[in-house]
Amino acid sequence: RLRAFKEAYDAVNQNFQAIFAELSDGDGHLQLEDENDPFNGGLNLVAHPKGKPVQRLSSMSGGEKSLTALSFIFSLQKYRPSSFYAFDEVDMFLDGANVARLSKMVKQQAQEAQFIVVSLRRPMIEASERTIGVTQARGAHTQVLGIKL
Amino acid sequence: RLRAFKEAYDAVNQNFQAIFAELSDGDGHLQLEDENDPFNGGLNLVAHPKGKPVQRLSSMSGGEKSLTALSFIFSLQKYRPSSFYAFDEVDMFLDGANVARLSKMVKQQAQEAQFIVVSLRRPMIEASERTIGVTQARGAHTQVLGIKL
Amino acid sequence: VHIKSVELNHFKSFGGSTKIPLLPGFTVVSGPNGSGKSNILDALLFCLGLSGSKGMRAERLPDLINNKHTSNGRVSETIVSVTFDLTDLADLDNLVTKVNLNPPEAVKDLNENELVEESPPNQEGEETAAINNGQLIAISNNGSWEWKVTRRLRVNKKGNYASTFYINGQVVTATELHEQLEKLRIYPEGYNVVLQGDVTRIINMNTRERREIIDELA
Amino acid sequence: VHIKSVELNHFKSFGGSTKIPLLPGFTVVSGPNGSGKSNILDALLFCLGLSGSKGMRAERLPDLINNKHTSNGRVSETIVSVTFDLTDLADLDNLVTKVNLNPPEAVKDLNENELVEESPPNQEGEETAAINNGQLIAISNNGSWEWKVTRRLRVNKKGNYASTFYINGQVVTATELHEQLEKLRIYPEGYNVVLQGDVTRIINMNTRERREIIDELA
Ligand SMILES: Nc1ncnc2c1ncn2[C@@H]1O[C@H](COP(=O)(O)OP(=O)(O)OP(=O)(O)O)[C@@H](O)[C@H]1O
Ligand SMILES: Nc1ncnc2c1ncn2[C@@H]1O[C@H](COP(=O)(O)OP(=O)(O)OP(=O)(O)O)[C@@H](O)[C@H]1O
Ligand SMILES: [Mg+2]
Ligand SMILES: [Mg+2]
Repeated sequence: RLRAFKEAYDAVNQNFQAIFAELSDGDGHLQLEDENDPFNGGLNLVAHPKGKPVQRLSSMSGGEKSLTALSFIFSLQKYRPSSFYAFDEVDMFLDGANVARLSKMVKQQAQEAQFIVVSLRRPMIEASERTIGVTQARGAHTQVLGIKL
Repeated sequence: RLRAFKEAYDAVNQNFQAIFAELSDGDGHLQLEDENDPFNGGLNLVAHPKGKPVQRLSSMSGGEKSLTALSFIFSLQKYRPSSFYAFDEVDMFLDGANVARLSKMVKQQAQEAQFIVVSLRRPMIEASERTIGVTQARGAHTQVLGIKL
Repeated sequence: VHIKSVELNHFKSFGGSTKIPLLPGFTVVSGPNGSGKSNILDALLFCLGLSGSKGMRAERLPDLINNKHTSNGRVSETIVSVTFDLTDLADLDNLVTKVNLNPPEAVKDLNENELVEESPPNQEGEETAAINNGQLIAISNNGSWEWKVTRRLRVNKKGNYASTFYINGQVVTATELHEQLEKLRIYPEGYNVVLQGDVTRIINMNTRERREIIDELA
Repeated sequence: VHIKSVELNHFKSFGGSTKIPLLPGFTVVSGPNGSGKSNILDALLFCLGLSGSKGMRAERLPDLINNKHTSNGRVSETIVSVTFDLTDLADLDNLVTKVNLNPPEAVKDLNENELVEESPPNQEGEETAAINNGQLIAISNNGSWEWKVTRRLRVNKKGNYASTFYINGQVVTATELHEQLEKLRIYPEGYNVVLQGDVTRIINMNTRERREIIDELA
């Protein structure tokens, strides 16, 4: 059990470092509370956004936290790649520049797997290959529009 | 104690109905779990966004929930008006049309009190009287820009 | 491998029968607040059995049926189908039994009138069984190999409900479905569907819960 | 009544001395993630004593001091001042004692070198006392009546810390400050400062906690 955990942890940690550097051009890594006996403690996400000292998740800003959490989710997905991914408004805390960076990463990954991303942000809509519009007129059912295949 | 609660509750409830109707042009109201003994139960926010059946907060969409919660916050503020208000990215779950509606409401209230609103969304920035820019270059301190008085 | 279409019948805010075709690559779904975007992702989770009712923002499964469609004393149901295109699946020949059905529409669309309770809707012969010795069964359609998962939730007059999974129109158990999904690398605890609020949930989690995510993956 | 300016010295991501002038009406603060927007609101909460360290995203108060400014074996401190313009306060004459100081800069700026520990920095005469029989004391400046609140947090060599509140440069207790703030309708449990995440917190609250918000207001 410990060996299986260590193998997964080391791989996810490596993924996290690479992905966090790409999304926020800073340095980040995972940190176990108890290196010797991981099951005895928890897991911290430690990151320093570009040019800032190392900090724990709790003292970061809203946007920095969400970039760190997103990097963690993506590093889990990279360990167990799947054929499709669906994201629901994961970009809501990010400023325009960070949304653009995230959308570039999704565009690149979309060459290997299918990505369905719900978003209200313009840089994400612009980076995608196509947009499906969803609307619901008063009292009516949901209509799905604009599916040009 | 009960009388004071009832007085506050009735006033906040009235505020909530008016504000929710303005922000989302639907109907909403507060509902006590135990009408006869309010201290014995909790408080529900019940709202039906335009043209939809009445629903509890738990079955609404992300944006509908946040409009309902915002209406509740504003109705508390209206009961005890203050000289200044500060909001930190309260518009992050909203689509463009709802951000515009919220910003119109803030613009109107700003005739009576000072509003300092942190936001990344374009409709909010466009509706304001002035924008203060904040930035932090790599490794430097926070700089505050663009304060044209 | 990608999802080729999602069909929703009376699922949450969707009415009669809505078919949403999907392409490989990067697709954005956008629209006003409350219009039904998250409901599409809930439909995927429902059909593939990847989450309980709470994860689909419903107190109980029957809440997933469009509320204009439910009424007392009548049977009401919701059906969601997800069709995968397996044509580019790595190791296709080992994992998949290819079946040519003529004409392709022999896989009956599970619309509400034709579904017979619990018995396989397609009696035309064994070749459209759900699973063949553990292999996926793909049906040919215009040169691509398709695999269709369907889930139906039915509420009877007394308010009792039952839900059934189908692969290519044949009844299967949830466990059989999950064994098949693993061949496409789709796992219930995998993070391939990130719901609205999951990012905040990860941020507010305590360190032990975060570590447990990796335990599950290992 | 409105906030005329906020001055930050070594507060969180702010360096030496940053003065942010503010106008009445609707002002937006915008900028990239992590640039320091929420820190400005934290500075308001800190100075006016409206929240504990948790509410300002700090484990302990000393974490609020700019980390480039703190170092072991040295005294480090952060000072935040908020200046209000009271000119249009309703019922001004009953609530406020107006004091003309010549020249106006007689209210010493509390920069780090001149502050004497715990004793009122301004010895020029009683007229600049902090409070006059419960009334606010407003200082004239170019025709407007100003009221300035300052809070200083100091950490000594051993790592012990103490924080002091001032009104117009005179030491006051937190309770005295809150009594004065109530005259401007600024309350600690009032919802006039809505922090990042408060909307989500209200949504996820249980019904009892939500009802308790109204109890506090009553
Ligand atoms: N069983 C049901 N029958 C009818 N409508 C339903 C049902 N369940 C949920 N809904 C409605 O679906 C709507 C929510 O849709 P959804 O959560 O997909 O919105 P969304 O497009 O994701 O919005 P947002 O941008 O705010 O997140 C709600 O208004 C809700 O009332
Ligand atoms: N004591 C401190 N010394 C130096 N920097 C600090 C201190 N405390 C917090 N910070 C830094 O301040 C930054 C956060 O600023 P803040 O939360 O105001 O960002 P923001 O502009 O609100 O961003 P967002 O748009 O993501 O919410 C963090 O990067 C954090 O590291
Ligand atoms: Mg949604
Ligand atoms: Mg912030």
